[in-house]
Amino acid sequence: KRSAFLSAFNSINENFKEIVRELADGEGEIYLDRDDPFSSGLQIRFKPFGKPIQRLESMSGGEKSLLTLAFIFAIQRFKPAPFYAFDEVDMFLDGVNVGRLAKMIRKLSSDAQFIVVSLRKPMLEESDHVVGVTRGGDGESIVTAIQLR
Amino acid sequence: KRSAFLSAFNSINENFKEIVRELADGEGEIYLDRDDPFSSGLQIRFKPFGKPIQRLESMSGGEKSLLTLAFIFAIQRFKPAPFYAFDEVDMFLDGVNVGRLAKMIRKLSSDAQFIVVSLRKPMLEESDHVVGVTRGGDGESIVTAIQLR
Amino acid sequence: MIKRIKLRNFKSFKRAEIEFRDNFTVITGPNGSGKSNLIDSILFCLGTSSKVLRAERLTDLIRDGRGEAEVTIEIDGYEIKRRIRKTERGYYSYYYINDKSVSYSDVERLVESLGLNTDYNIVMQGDVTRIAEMTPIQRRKIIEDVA
Amino acid sequence: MIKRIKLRNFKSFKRAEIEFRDNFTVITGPNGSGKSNLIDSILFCLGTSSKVLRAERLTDLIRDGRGEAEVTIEIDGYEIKRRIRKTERGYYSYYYINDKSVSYSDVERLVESLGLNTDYNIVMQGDVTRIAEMTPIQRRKIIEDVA
Ligand SMILES: Nc1ncnc2c1ncn2[C@@H]1O[C@H](COP(=O)(O)OP(=O)(O)OP(=O)(O)O)[C@@H](O)[C@H]1O
Ligand SMILES: Nc1ncnc2c1ncn2[C@@H]1O[C@H](COP(=O)(O)OP(=O)(O)OP(=O)(O)O)[C@@H](O)[C@H]1O
Ligand SMILES: [Mg+2]
Ligand SMILES: [Mg+2]
Repeated sequence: KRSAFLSAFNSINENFKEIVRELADGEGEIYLDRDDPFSSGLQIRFKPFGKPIQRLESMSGGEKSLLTLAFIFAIQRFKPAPFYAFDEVDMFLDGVNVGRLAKMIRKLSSDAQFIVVSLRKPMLEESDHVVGVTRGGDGESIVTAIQLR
Repeated sequence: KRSAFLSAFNSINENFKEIVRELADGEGEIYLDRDDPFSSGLQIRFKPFGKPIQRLESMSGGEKSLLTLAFIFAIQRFKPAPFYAFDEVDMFLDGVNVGRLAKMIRKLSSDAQFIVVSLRKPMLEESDHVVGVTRGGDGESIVTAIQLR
Repeated sequence: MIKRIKLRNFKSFKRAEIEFRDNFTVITGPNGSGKSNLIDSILFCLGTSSKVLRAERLTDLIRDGRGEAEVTIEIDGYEIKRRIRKTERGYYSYYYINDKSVSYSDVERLVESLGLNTDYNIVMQGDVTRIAEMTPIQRRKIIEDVA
Repeated sequence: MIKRIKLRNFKSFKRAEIEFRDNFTVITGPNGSGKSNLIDSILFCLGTSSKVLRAERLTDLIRDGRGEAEVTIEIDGYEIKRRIRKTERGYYSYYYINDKSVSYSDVERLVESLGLNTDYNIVMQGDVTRIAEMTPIQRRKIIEDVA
């Protein structure tokens, strides 16, 4: 049990370092704050390129979103799930970071299915297929397919 | 005390009805769920044009944002504060609703000062003045003025 | 992979069918149009509680004025269906796998075997900073789940 | 109306001065650039607790590696200044109104007289649906405050 946890932790940490470099333009890592894994807490350290190391609680909304997503993607590489559903995970991101996230999802979509609700243009443009939802005459939701290309 | 509360409540409710019609494209009102104001709860009722009346907890992120802002603006008309500071209050809104909110703030800005943090284009375009913030060489925040016009 | 979702009288949907042909699908549309309701329909079908689905009672998920709601998901060769029907005192919940009536724990076992841990592969609206804001102990527990 | 905000070693700001000439100002910039820190500086100056300012201790508001932070706000003809200095055991907090040293309750009285109820006229990031999601009793209390 202990060795299974540590081998999972180490490989997720390797993934996390790689993904943070690409997604959040900085150096990230996860570490355990005690020797015994089963009584420890999992901490996240993040140092954006050109800036000092940051405390997690003083980070901005956009920075926290990117770290959360990097953590999810790091787990995905270790143990892929059959699909991922994200509901407006780009809401705090500026245009540049939405573009970066969209490209990352495009890359990861060769191994897993991503269903992403978004209002942001860079995300729509990067997807394979856009599904539109609107309200019809008596208020019911109607699904239409939007072709961007 | 009771009559001061009720006259405040009634005039805020009148404002709320007007603002919801313009901002959220529907009929809204606030009401008290008991006769005694000081033991009652304030409820919000909202019926979008062309849709049935909605329960507050089943509403979408965008719909709840608009109702919250309408309530704040309804109070502002009754008792103006010297300034308002909003940090990305448009994050759940689609492009059309960001535009509507921006026009409403422009109108209200003849009576009060609004300082609005936003990443959305319709909001930047409607403002009098845009202040840009970036990070400099050693990571410190730098303020620049951006002229859109 | 999810191939298709079919909804009948689920929240704001009367009847709808969404086919997923590719691996990267974006759902878009105006505020209040039903995008999050679609994500809710996936959680509903896989057996989640009403709290997460922005509803006080499970029957609030049934389209206003109707008596029952149904969601069907085709995933990795299986067809999982869940139906709820209003009754005088509450509701009945029915589960089906490939049209055969099953219990909730059958669905739970199937979902587990497909590797569907909805704790981190479904992120609800407004939840994106949740993992950064949870306690370090809770974060460590996620690693324990996947190890 | 706020005419000017001056910051010195507050969070990510070394030295900055923002002038507000018009009534509708938008602050924009990339993620992590310091936009929310600017809004935090207004709350800090008017005397808010550290919890709201995304800091565990008030000294976390002082720019990394410095010994003190200061924010000055010019509003409706007054100049309100707050400075905090790190000490061995914690920190000292100093308040000034028009360069005269005052106590926290003096600032509180001035803020009250200017009609600044930060409960509803300052909406922090991620908080926009707060009023819709608070309990009906909490919502009624807002009306009581302004009546
Ligand atoms: N049982 C129900 N019957 C009818 N309509 C319902 C029911 N439950 C929820 N709704 C409606 O669904 C709508 C909300 O849909 P949803 O949350 O999916 O919107 P959305 O597209 O995600 O919007 P946003 O972009 O603002 O997040 C509300 O208008 C609500 O009234
Ligand atoms: N005491 C401090 N010293 C130095 N930097 C700090 C301090 N406190 C916070 N910061 C930095 O401020 C940054 C966050 O700034 P802020 O929250 O204002 O960003 P933002 O522009 O609002 O971004 P977003 O668009 O993502 O919300 C973080 O990178 C954090 O490290
Ligand atoms: Mg939604
Ligand atoms: Mg911010």
